[in-house]
Amino acid sequence: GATQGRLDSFFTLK
Amino acid sequence: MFEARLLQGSILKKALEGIRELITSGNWECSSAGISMQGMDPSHVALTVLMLQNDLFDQFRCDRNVTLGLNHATFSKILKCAANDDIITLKAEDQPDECNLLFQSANDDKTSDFIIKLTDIDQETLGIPDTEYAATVKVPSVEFQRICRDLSQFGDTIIISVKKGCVEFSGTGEIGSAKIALKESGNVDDDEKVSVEMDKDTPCSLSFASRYLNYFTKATSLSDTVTLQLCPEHPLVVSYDIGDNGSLKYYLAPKIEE
Repeated sequence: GATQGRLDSFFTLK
Repeated sequence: MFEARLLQGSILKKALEGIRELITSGNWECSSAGISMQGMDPSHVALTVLMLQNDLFDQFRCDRNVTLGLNHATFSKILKCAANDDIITLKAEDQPDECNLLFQSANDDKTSDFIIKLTDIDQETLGIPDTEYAATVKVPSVEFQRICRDLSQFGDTIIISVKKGCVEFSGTGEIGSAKIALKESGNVDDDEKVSVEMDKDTPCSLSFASRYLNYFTKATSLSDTVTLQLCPEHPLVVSYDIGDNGSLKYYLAPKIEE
């Protein structure tokens, strides 16, 4: 099975 | 003050359809460049980014940057009071606590005036890094909507695979499995056609939650085509262009194989 990844590591705070 | 008049008011109605189920409320940032809004779903799996450039509006005035904190359920209820061919004007003072929405019928025999109260939303703006995508695929938006709906019957995961000249969508579940392949068409200028561009011709395959892909397809009526951008271990980008002066983009974190 696969687990759902999260976006947090991809984007930076402006 | 801020005032923006949109001849094609239906654009705002359609954009909100693609937003409201993913983000309950958001800061609509108004500047001289236009209106932008971004927000993540509560589980931080999907980021939604709307951009409406000033050129999309036939009249646009924004003296100082204004933030409209809007509850999307309320905003949607009000926009449903506008007919598809209504002209929609948004108005707000500097540092507003409410926003005025004016709907004018196409033949100017009916005007409707609404006021929506704004809410303070504590939300950080995210910077989206430039990414070199391994694959960029354009497909008719209605076709993508249909494929996502059809494959959702098989399971909660849709695998998107791009090979040279072909994009394949597949799903597997208890009842069976499905695989739908779209081949690149000859004439890519036509909105009915499929185009597949790859960097270095390396096949790319990623798994995504079908639930989110189906949310994104609520924006189908915004554009005849949808663009999918894939890169290994990166979020999928699903983009609906709003004419030449706007877009509704979604970023979706992939599922990770254990």
